[in-house]
Amino acid sequence: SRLEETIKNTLSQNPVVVYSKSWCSYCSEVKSLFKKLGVQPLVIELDELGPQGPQLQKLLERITGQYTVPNVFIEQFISDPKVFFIAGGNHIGGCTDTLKLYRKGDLETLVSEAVAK
Amino acid sequence: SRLEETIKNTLSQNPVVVYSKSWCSYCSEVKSLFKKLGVQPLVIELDELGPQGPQLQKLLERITGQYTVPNVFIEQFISDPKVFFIAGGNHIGGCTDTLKLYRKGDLETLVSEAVAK
Ligand SMILES: N[C@@H](CCC(=O)N[C@@H](CS)C(=O)NCC(=O)O)C(=O)O
Ligand SMILES: N[C@@H](CCC(=O)N[C@@H](CS)C(=O)NCC(=O)O)C(=O)O
Ligand code: FES
Repeated sequence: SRLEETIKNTLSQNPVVVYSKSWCSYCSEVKSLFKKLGVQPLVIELDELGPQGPQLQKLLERITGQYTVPNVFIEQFISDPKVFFIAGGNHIGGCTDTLKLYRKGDLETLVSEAVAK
Repeated sequence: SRLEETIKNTLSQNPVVVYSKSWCSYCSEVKSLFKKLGVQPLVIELDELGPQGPQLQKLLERITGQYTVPNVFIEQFISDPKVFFIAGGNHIGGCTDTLKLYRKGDLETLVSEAVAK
């Protein structure tokens, strides 16, 4: 579908993507975390897209199994170019998952690899 | 106004009150914190009240200076009965304020005093 193509393009053209809602503190935490790591993610505020917002949110749930925001993606190397777009492969998770990776030191690694690519 | 009276009654009849939104993780954190302290706050989900929700939220901002959720109140002793209802006197704050008090050990004290009253 057209919306699926939009997501594919967004994820393939941006090393770090956060689907967010502008009023949400969990989303703010994730955004400032990336800012702290010196990376500017592409942020998509689902509450600022009119009717397309809920459509995107449901489609993201279909692709990743996650309905909630923040919904975080980081581009990761996949050796087989035929499987470049697997949202599951890029999907980091929500606020808690992102913070977990950060505390383990893994988030910084993933981000620098994605940005370098 | 009628809505102001509603808030006054709510705050005077319940030792712990949380104005919340059902989908919000900051609100969930505050709710489970009180549950951990063994107290069941009165929770008012502003997103489940139809048009009254936004009205309440604006009125709470007028009374406390705080527009955001969670908006936490704990009944506190005020020696002069003439000033029993001063929302500023009962107003704890949001998620961050509540967590700060919890880590200092003050939240538990405030809650047990309010519940005992
Ligand atoms: N544990 C998840 C919680 C995610 C969550 O519950 N997000 C809320 C907002 S804080 C949500 O998306 N609620 C439904 C909605 O806003 O549509 C995380 O760490 O990201
Ligand atoms: N630092 C505040 C943040 C409060 C906040 O930004 N709350 C958000 C939801 S997480 C909010 O109320 N946004 C406006 C709204 O939902 O109407 C706290 O700790 O409670
Ligand atoms: S809406 Fe409050 S933390 Fe997300």
